Amino acid sequence: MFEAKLQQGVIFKKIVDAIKDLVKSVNIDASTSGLSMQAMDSAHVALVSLKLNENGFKDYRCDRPITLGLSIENLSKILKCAGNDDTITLQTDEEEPSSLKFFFENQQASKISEFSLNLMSLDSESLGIPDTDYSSVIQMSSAEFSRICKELSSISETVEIETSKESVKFSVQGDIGAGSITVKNNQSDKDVDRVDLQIDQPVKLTFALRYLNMFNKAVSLSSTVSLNMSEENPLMVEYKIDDLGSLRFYLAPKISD
Amino acid sequence: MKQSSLLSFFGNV
Repeated sequence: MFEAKLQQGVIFKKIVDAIKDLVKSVNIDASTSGLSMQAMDSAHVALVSLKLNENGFKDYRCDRPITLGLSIENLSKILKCAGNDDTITLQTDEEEPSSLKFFFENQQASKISEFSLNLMSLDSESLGIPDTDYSSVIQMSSAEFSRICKELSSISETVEIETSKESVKFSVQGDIGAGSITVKNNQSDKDVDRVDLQIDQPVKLTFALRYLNMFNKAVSLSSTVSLNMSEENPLMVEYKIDDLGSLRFYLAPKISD
Repeated sequence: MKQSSLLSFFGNV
């Protein structure tokens, strides 16, 4: 028996919206400790990693580990039928399920919707991601990071991110010209202004803005985002989801020819 | 510059 009930079903809707442009199908692994998922885009440039802890769910039961192979597009179609204030319950009784049941219930418990999504058997393509002590960690407003990436992507396809003890600089060079946006360390009480820089070693890395813009679809999951970088390593962009877990994106850097 | 692949950083499990 597997059953997971999310009080705020809208969070699940937002997660699926945030990854649906990046990955087409995913294996969700359910275990006693919660749900996890890892999937790469078809070009193997970006990876999404989701972890939801069992104690973040209103009800959670998983008697034995199961893998749920899902088409994100089809999952998205079913989740469109859930209201933003609904609870969402995932359920299956089978040991090797061929479908996953969904229950959506509104706050007044006056409307209950029930759907079943056919599952797929997917080759798992799990990568071992080493635990990394990142040499530059930036925590800032997710909306502000999203705005910067969006603005710069009209000038260039790539952005160079350079950290120093005091600031992080986003630079672009394109056919029409060049520019940069520098964000300084700022210990404001307001989330929207706050910028936390933990710089052990400065880094300078270049990334494709197209992917960063896709990651930023997760902006509504968290008011802050953390950018974790080490020289010659993939960027890790993390959105923490309150008590539930985290949504992480990894992006391979652009390297010199 | 060229785009690198995640496969060159992370190993298969």
